[in-house]
Parts: sequence; structure tokens; C-alpha cells
Amino acid sequence: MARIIAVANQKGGVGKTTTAVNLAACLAAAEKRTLLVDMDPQANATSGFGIDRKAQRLTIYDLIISDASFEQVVLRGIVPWLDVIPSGVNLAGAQVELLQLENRENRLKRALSAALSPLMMADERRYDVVLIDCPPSLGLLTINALVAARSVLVPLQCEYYALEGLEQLLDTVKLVRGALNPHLEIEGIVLTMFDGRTNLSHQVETEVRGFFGEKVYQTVIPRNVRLSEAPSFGKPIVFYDISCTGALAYINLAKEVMNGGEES
Amino acid sequence: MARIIAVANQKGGVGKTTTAVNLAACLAAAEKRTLLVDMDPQANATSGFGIDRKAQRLTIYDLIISDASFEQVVLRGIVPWLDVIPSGVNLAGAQVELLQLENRENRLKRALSAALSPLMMADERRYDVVLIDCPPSLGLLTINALVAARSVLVPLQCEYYALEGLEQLLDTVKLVRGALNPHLEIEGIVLTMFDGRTNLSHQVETEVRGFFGEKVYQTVIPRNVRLSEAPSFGKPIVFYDISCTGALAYINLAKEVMNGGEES
Ligand SMILES: Nc1ncnc2c1ncn2[C@@H]1O[C@H](COP(=O)(O)OP(=O)(O)OP(=O)(O)O)[C@@H](O)[C@H]1O
Ligand SMILES: Nc1ncnc2c1ncn2[C@@H]1O[C@H](COP(=O)(O)OP(=O)(O)OP(=O)(O)O)[C@@H](O)[C@H]1O
Ligand SMILES: [Mg+2]
Ligand SMILES: [Mg+2]
Repeated sequence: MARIIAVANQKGGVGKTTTAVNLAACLAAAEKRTLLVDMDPQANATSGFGIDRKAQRLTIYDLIISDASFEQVVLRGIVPWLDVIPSGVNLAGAQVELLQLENRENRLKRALSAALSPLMMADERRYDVVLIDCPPSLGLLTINALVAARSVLVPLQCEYYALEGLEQLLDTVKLVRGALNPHLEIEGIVLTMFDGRTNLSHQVETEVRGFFGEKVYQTVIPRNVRLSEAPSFGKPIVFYDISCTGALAYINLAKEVMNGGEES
Repeated sequence: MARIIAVANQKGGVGKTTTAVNLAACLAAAEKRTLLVDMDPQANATSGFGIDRKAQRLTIYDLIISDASFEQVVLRGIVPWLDVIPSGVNLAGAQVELLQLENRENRLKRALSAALSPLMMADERRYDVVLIDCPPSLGLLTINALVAARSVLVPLQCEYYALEGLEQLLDTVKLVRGALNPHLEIEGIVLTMFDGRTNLSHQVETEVRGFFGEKVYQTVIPRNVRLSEAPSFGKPIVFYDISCTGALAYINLAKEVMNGGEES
């Protein structure tokens, strides 16, 4: 059974897409069969892999709103061992359209479980890990991801406003667990854009580790300009500059995520 | 008639709140009667002024959903010459609730125009400038702000993903101008988190100035850790550290915004 992990945080610009794209690429490099689902109308995870966001094609919108099949939507072999379900601009209207549909919170779960079920996929095709990149809100797109997922990986920027928003996110996770998805756990919290030269970064790290203990990954993602350059080349960091601190951090995070799965 | 300016960009973490809070504080320091409206459920602009987000009080939610009066909601004199309409967690549910109300796109416009109309307010009370901080989405909360405003100030982070999202934002502004608010103009684009040591920042600046010319403010907001420390003390930058590069940049931006208004 694939591990389905939503990468979520309603605070904007904390590194959700950067984490989803680079973690997916590192898991694929470790020959884990990986699927990345882009649930954000901005389609940054799509363009982070060099996929044209504006090309005329079926996207996640068609999978959850107009009942296209998984096979029609998935882009296979974007990099070896990695498939991507792309997003596009038409997803922007999905928040409103979903409200009028049956099962509006379960659309992604149903679409994925049909595709991921052992009956549908031959052995060699089944995924080990599914990552879902979420938009910066707690609306129906993120709720769909939290219902489809078995756990949530939370990128947390080492800044004050980001820390403030954590409580609202954890309250929402509890609500979803109570009402829609009893299996939903916290996969882990990963500190992002850590700048060792600033007091603020150290203060946030101390506070978060103090409060969440084991749930916080040992790996801390440093602020590293190579990570923000890579998307303009349409490449995850391990294909853009494998020797930089950003790449080493995401490789280490992927190791922790892979080990974490074995325990549960 | 007050200038009503929405501070908007659906890309997350680009500096919307930091710009709204610090521009409002600088305009107030220049003795412009200023109102800051926090339209984001994260309520970062509220806590950026040291206002307790969780206190039991009426918020923007009550003004646009349950028809509370402006007087009941506004917090006067947060700093001299500055009033704030705070946000709170209950705004998170507003996206869905607004969908079921009459005039769902006009709720903020109606609430403000009643309060700002010359008939309602004695001369000395009337605002010179109203700033509206928007959430990172193009949903009904941001649409309400774009309908209530006469112009949009766009903070643009000097990064690739932020540049990619600009087109979607400008398309939405055109849609709103066409369907809901014929007066809506672009007030200006301000480059934020500029780091002169990186090629990426210079590339983004060159591209944006090349494409948008005069619409881009001369003032560029540098990446400056003091700007991200100030919110943890509940203070805008001019009250936290007036001598830092972040404060000087926002003072200069306020001068440009004040001059820009005279031309139009
Ligand atoms: N560790 C890092 N070091 C330097 N830059 C980073 C790092 N992580 C992310 N970035 C850059 O910061 C910006 C925000 O990151 P990203 O877009 O991944 O965040 P997000 O949470 O997905 O944003 P949104 O809320 O809009 O979806 C991007 O331009 C990205 O390239
Ligand atoms: N010029 C700057 N230099 C350094 N840090 C900054 C600067 N501008 C903003 N920040 C910090 O970057 C983070 C993102 O900024 P901010 O929250 O203002 O963006 P936003 O667009 O309002 O985010 P959201 O999309 O979540 O509403 C915050 O932690 C803020 O303190
Ligand atoms: Mg993202
Ligand atoms: Mg904000």
C-alpha cells in the first residue's frame, strides 16, 4: 500500500513546493516508485519539473472534477521512477466547483484509490510513495489532500509569522481526522530556509523542537540560493546542483522520510 | 475621497503583509489618516501591530458576513493616524459562507463605502488612504478586496515562482475590472526580498522593469532580517529599528506611493 503524504501549510511561501519537488526527486533517485500530485492552481510543482503549465492537456482538475481516468492524466517517467499528475490554471475555479459536487472532500481520495488499488495496477507499477503539493490555504483543495493522505508533512519556515500559523494548521488536521479521515497523522515537521547567521532561525528551531520533539526531522533545510534557481531551469536540485547544501539537505530528508515509514 | 489600495498577490510569502503593515505605519508617520484592513484569515497584519489575534472581539468577518457596523469593528489609534480593522480565525470559514450570500463580491465594498462616505464621517475623521492586506489566493476574500479597491499594489518577490504567478494575478485584475470594478488600476509593483548578491534577484528586476516600466517602483525592498524580526515584537519596522535598510526602503516606498496619488 503506497504511503500517501500531503505536503501542507496554509502559510504562504514556506517551502511546500520546494520540499514536494525535491523530496519526490530524491525518493525517485533512491528507486522508490514515486507519484507527485500538484494540487495547487499556481502549478509550481508542475513547472518545477520543467513541465509546461499552459500546455493543453488533462490535469488534476479533470481527475477530481470531470472524472477523467488516472491513466489519462498521469505523466509517466518525468524522471526515472517518478510520475507526476500536473496542475493547470483551470484548477483555480475548482474551489467553487467542488462546493457544488457530491463528496466534495473525497474527490481526490476516490480518484487515487481507484488508481492505486492492487486490483488496478500490476505489481511493478504500484507506487511506494505519493506526495501531494498543497496551495497556501485551508480550502477544499487542501482538504481533499488531507482526506486522501495518510499523513501530513509540514514545511515550517524559520520565521515568526510561519510559527504563528502552525496552530491553525494542526487544528485543521485534528478536524479532518475527526470528521473525514481517522488515519491522518503528522508525518513530520521540517524546518526550511534556516539561516544560521540569524537569531530568529535559532529561536524558531529551539521553540519547535521543544514543543514537537521527535516529530521534527533532524534534517534542517538551509536557505540556499541554488534551491531558488533550480525551478527556473525546470529541474529538481539533485539534477541542477547535486553538491550544494540544499541538495544534501533534501537527500538527508528523503532518508529520514524513508526510515520513518518503516517504523509506522 | 480615500485612496483604497489592495495589497495582493496569490503567490504565497512574497511580502504582502510586510508591505501592508510597514507602508501603513510609514503613511501614518507622515500624518496621512490611514486605515489598514486585514482580509487574511491568518491575521498576520493584525499581529504585526501587536494586536491579539485570538482576543474575543468583532473582526472583519463580522463586518462582511454578519453586518456589524464599521464603528463596532474598527480599532482606532493603533499608532497615531492609523486605525486597523482586525482579522481573526473565524474568517477562515468566510470563503464558503460568502458563496451563499447575496452580493458576495461586494460585501467589503459596501461595508467600507458606508463608513467612508462624506455623509457618515465628520471631516477630520475621513481617511486619506485605505490599505487591504490579502490572503495568498484568488478566492472570494481577495476578490472582495479587488472590488472595494481603486488600485492594486503588487509585492513581487525576486524569485522565479513569484514571477511565474504574476500573469495569473494580472489576468484576474483584468477580469475583475471587466466584470465588477471598472476603476481598478495597477497602483504599482514593488520588488521585495531583493538580495543583491544573487544573480536571480538581478535577473528578476531586469525582466520586471523591462516588461512593466514605470509601473515598477524605483524603491526596491532588500532582504533584511530586521523586517522578519519586527513582527515577533508586534511592531512595524519604523518602531522596531528605524535605521535599518528595511525601514529606509519602506519610508521611500511610502513617499513614492504618496507622490503617485497626486498624479492620478
Ligand atoms: N531553502 C531554501 N533556500 C532558498 N530559497 C528557497 C528555499 N526553499 C524555497 N525557496 C524559495 O522560496 C520561495 C518560496 O518557496 P516555495 O514556492 O517552495 O513555497 P510554497 O510554500 O510552496 O509557496 P506557496 O505558499 O506559494 O505554495 C520560492 O521562490 C523558492 O524557490
Ligand atoms: N524584505 C524582507 N526581508 C526579510 N524578510 C522578509 C522581508 N519581507 C518579508 N519578510 C519575511 O518573509 C516572510 C513572508 O513575508 P509575508 O508574510 O509578509 O508575506 P505574505 O505575502 O504576506 O505571505 P502570505 O502569502 O502567507 O500572506 C515573513 O516571515 C516576513 O517576516
Ligand atoms: Mg507552493
Ligand atoms: Mg500575508
